[in-house]
Amino acid sequence: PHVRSFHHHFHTCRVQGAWPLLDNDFLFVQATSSPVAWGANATTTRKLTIIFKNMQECIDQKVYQAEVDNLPAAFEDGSINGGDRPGGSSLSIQTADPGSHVQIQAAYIGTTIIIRQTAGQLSFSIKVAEEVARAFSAEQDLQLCVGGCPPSQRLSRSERNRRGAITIDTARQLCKEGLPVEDAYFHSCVFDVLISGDPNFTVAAQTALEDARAFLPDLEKLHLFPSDAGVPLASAAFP
Amino acid sequence: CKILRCNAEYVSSTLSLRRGGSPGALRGGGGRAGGVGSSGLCRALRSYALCTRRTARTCRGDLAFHSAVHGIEDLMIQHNCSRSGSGPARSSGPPAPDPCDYEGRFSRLHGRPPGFLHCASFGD
Repeated sequence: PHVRSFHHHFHTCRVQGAWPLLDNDFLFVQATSSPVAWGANATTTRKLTIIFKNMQECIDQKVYQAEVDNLPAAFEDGSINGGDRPGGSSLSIQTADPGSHVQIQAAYIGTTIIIRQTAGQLSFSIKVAEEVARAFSAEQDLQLCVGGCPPSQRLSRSERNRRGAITIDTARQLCKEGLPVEDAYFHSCVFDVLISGDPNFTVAAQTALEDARAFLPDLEKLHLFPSDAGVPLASAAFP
Repeated sequence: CKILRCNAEYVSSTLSLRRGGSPGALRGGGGRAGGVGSSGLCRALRSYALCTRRTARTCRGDLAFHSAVHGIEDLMIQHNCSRSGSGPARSSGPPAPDPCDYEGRFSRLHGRPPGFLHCASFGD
């Protein structure tokens, strides 16, 4: 998957298996990814697990799990809020498009999470209070949202240089329709469409940009360009 | 019977509300809550009462449980706590900040809204 971190790293990562996106005193988020095709370096997220840790007067501990083709609009115990405590309603879950979209509002920690399914993969997007995102100890130092992907997990330029069934010009045209600015999201889109051969992958990058527009406090940082470390130079990588 | 767990949760939730008062835990007998803000105490007592109700079935006949239930009753009367979600009948002053509304609490505490961060993972 492509990972945009809190500090505007933008990496295209392998991260096969289960990797922590977030691991702090309030939240634990884990993404499980697998290769898009046998032997491929590119992987895609098939499962997301989110643990909302219990908070004295607000919520009981709640677990949310989504997998491709199973995006429930409820927590694992079937509830849709934080439980019976006085502040239980400060955690809620709803959907605007059953099976494709889930939004979790965690007002007790100033956090909003959106999970989407497009083209057979899961996307994760979060807006979290800065103080909450920083509430972790030295042992919780592997968080893709904090430091981006470890160098060993980033796809190198040559590894990204794999041709799919669609030509680069076709991929660029498909992506350009929904992503007129040729930024990191555009390059991710071209990369995804090339690698998967599936035009539906354009939606993943488009909705990720929409979420960034909604969640970023400073829209100056909305568009990241290939000069930033680790951005998939899909168009440049495929001369 | 999980009454000891209820007691522990009550003590930990009122520790942050205390101002140097002695721990007024309801361990096995009607305790006294030392130096605790009333609205915060009312909320902690409601949580405590809820906890005892949830473990009531398995604590029948347990002295610690019955003492705790009576102790909670006494403290709620003593501090004029309401049974529903609001704190004691307040004569004046701004409403207590909702501990489960992060943004409201942060703004009240710092005089400015909190900062936010964004992260995303998508595609392949």
